[in-house]
Amino acid sequence: MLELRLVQGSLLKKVLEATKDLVTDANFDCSATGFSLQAMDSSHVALVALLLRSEGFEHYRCDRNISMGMNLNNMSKMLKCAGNDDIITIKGDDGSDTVTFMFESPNQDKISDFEMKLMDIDSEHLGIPEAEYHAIVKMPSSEFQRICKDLSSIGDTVVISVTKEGVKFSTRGDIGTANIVCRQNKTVDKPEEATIIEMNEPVSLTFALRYLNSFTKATPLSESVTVSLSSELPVVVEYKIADMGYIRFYLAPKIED
Amino acid sequence: TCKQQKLSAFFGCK
Repeated sequence: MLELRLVQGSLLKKVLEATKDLVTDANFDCSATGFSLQAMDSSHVALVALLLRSEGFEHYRCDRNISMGMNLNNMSKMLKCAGNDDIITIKGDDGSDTVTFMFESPNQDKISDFEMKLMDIDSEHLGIPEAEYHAIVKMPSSEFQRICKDLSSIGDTVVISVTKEGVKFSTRGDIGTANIVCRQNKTVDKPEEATIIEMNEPVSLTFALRYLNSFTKATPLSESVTVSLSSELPVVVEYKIADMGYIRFYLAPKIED
Repeated sequence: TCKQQKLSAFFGCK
């Protein structure tokens, strides 16, 4: 028996919008820790890891660990039927091949339930080791989104370099080149507007902008984003989900052929 | 030219 009641149902709607274009099918894992997901895109270049901790739910009942295979496009279709202010409850029974999403309007005058078919997904779970990163950049998520979008109109890849000067995003394409440098800036009104660069060692890595642009669909989940870089490691782009957990995207770098 | 690496080059199976 599984019953998870999320008062801020819009979070789940936003999570689906952030993941459904990257991953088609995924197993949602439910345990005492929380509701989680780990899935790779079809080309095994990018990975999404989601955690919504059990404490973040108003009611969290998960009698035993359960994995539910869902088609994210279909799940998104169902969650789009929930209002932004609705409370969402996820219900499942042991051995059942369906999951139920229940939506309650804030004043309880409308209650809907949508039953979705589950699927068997043979997913590869990767072990992601804890790593020391050479540089960690925290910046406003809207700024990161803007940079990725702007650069993708010029080139297909971005070189992200962190030095003591700041973080530089560079691209080149048929029409020319572009460089955007963001310097550390802590003198802002709100902490989420700050750009904070922690650098242990300078680092420079190349990534496909197509994937980074896809990651920025998580922007509505958090006002700031953390980009962790280490040479010879996939970049981690993390959006914290207030009081609940995170959505992290991993992307393998491109190397000189 | 740049070659796209795969995640399996970095992360092992659990």
